[in-house]
Amino acid sequence: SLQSGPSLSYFNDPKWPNMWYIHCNDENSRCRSEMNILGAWQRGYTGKNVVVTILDDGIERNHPDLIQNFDHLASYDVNGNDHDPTPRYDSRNENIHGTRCAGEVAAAANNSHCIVGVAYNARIGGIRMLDGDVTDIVEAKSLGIRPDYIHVYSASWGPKDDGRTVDGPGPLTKQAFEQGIQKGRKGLGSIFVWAAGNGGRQGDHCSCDGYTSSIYTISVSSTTENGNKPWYLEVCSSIMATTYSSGEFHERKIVTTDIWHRCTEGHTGTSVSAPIVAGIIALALEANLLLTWRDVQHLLVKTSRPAHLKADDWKTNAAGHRVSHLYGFGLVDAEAMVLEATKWRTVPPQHTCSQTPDRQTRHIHASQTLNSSVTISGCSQEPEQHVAYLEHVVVRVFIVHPRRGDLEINLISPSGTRSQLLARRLFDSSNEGFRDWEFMTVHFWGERSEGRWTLEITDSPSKLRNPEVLGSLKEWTLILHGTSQNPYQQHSVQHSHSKMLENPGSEVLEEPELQEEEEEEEYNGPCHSECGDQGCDGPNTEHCLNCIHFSLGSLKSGRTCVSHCPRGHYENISSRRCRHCHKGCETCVSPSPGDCLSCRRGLYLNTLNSSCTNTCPPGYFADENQRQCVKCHDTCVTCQRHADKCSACSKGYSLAGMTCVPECTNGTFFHLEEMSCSPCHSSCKTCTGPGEEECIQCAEGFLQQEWRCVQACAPGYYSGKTTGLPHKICHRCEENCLSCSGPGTTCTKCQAGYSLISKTCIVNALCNNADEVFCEMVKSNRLCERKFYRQFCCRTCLMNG
Amino acid sequence: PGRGDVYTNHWAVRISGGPERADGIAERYGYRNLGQIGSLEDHYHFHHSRVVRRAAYSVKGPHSFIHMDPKVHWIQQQVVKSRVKR
Repeated sequence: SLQSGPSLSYFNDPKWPNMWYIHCNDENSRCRSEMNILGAWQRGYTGKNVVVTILDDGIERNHPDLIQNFDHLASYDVNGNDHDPTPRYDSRNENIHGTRCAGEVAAAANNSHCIVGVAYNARIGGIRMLDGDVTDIVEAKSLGIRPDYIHVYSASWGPKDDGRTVDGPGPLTKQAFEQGIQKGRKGLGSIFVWAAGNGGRQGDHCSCDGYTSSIYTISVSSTTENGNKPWYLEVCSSIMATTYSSGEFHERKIVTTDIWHRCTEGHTGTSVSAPIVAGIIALALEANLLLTWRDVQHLLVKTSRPAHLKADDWKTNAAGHRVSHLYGFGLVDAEAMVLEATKWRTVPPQHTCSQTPDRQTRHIHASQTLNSSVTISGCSQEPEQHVAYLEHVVVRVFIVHPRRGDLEINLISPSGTRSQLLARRLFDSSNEGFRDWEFMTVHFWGERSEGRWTLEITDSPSKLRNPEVLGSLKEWTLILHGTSQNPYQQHSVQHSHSKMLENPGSEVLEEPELQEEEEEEEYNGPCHSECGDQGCDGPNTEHCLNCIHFSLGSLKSGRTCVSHCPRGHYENISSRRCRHCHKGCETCVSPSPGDCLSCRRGLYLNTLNSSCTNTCPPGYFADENQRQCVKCHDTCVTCQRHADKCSACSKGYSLAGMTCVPECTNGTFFHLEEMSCSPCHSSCKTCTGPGEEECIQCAEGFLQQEWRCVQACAPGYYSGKTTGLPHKICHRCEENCLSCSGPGTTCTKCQAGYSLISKTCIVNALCNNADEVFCEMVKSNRLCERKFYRQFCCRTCLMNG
Repeated sequence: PGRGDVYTNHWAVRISGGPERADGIAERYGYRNLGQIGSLEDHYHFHHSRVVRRAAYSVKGPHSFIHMDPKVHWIQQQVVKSRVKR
């Protein structure tokens, strides 16, 4: 039942043909319309009456593509304390970010300017709060502006993504989040959309960002056009969904509005993705404005899907949701969101159940794994806290550790789903540990809470550490959020049916009959379904006289019939027997060592020769999840733990952090934002960035002085050659020299308060006790030739001859 | 607060009894009450113009006496948070 409206196959906005992630305009190029935004539009949802605001460095409210939807009531300038969110303009264009994000959400359609926003009829505001000192007050104020008026807050910022920062909201901001979800939108809850971190190149992990890992934020990650992991993307268990963004060489980019009334194709990173999701949520809210903040998260879990996104950790949890640490539940689907939204019934109230296992301090030994388990009932005795069906799961830990980056933390649910709460971070050398830090995962969404939960902490020292200093787990608390009833039970007959299947009543009735039959000496009852045509002498699989599928075991140990052979065996079709694989193989097609399909724990499948090995060949890395040697990214020669975490690069590429980027010619450097070689400063021959302090080698005619290249050495420096460098370097003169002719005692001019004596600058002070004997001691020990003693009565002794 | 923190001349203060009482306490210690912090009830934003705008440590002075006022339930000098655009 599509609503009639303007023709959506064509808009006159000049960048519309480039919006490949929304529509297909060229039959010859690949179509990447899986986000189904066009489908949602065609059903009539374009964001009308929904208010979105961008928390950032301001938005250009009079931009021709924003002016039509700009909403001053959804805007504020926290930095300037007024109501105008216009960004501060400067020559470096530092404040382009908010305007770029705003355009993605609500750029007007069919106005012959720039692009079409995902929710092109939504109202858009901007909260200018990043252009100044950001404090807890600034963040709390920003998140609490007009909570009954603004529906969706979109933020694409956070603590440094440098792989070593662990930081999150302060006490006021935490309260602002809580107030927002409790009271915002007249009690339905504000919707906070957050960009996951961009620190993939630094091996950062978004669990170390307390904003994106908060249960109150919808954490969004990005994928490239071909479904690959962009170079900047971080992994973590709190990511809920994904959109397209740019981030891989030779792939199409995202277009949006830019300041100075322009358009840009330079917007990249997860900042692209959060506003796209904010726009899609606006479409869903138009379809059903009564959705609560948790309904929106449930909708994303239900409708996002892996599509063609490539990740080696996709898994299906016990509730049937496919989830990954890179992409959460996958690519968002706008049409599915609006369709579900129209028929959605609010999920039952959120309950919270916490449990802290015994508070005994436990040491974390280097190169070992510490396991701590707790068995819980999901607070079934407390009706107000009872959590039977999981939503967010939080683990609060107090860990003391000499090197925080060496820690990896996993949580395993009673259903056996494993979620990585923290991966190792090579750059984090902090000894601060994690003090009441909260890790969050959405990977158990929909699973049952009761049973044994296991926290697994692994310490893998990346550098030589003092073996006497051990880390320790002081305390941990498992905090389960969810519902006591099945949140979807009221939605469809299918769920009721599932519930009936779970009822064990019918099986219980059959048990006494079996018991009675087992007591008889001669067995006349039915054989197990795995038994073959020769019958059986009992009801179980080990009582079969032959098997319908495969027989497992030997005459000595006893045989049993199985439908499939267990791990470590293969199915020999001709003999209908389960035969042992070669030692080390977990699954195989023959007993040969080169016919393995997967390997036992601790070994990795070498795909080149199908054997199991404990070390992978060059160009491959040992993937712990797949237990397989996986090929490094094409640009890497060697890599660590992930295909794109390179440790050495192929010819023509060089290492930038953990990514191999194309080598640029002299005078240029690889610009990661623009994905191209950009010119160095004119004083540099080679460089790492555009600034004059980012030279690696100086251009011809320039000398290196400290961190920049200069045409002539400054006073207090002399020029000299250094082996291994093609250009000269300005070395600092001796202490207190204003100018000198070379290294050592070659001063030609001294600072005020010093005198030039024997080409050395000596303080203008006389020693009272520098008599002949004393000066003889100074002279015989050559004290004045030693830098440390140079000011030691030398002037007095030298003046006295 | 840790190493490398930058302290500002802004404070978050929790005072019950309404904005007039907050104004009175601010005035008594030389602060200016810039109003409620967002929608957080009883939480006010105080500014002190005679304290250095950015400092490497928390400067003590007559303004610090506010910490001892029994009507002030909680007070926190604001520290600059390093935030990056993504």
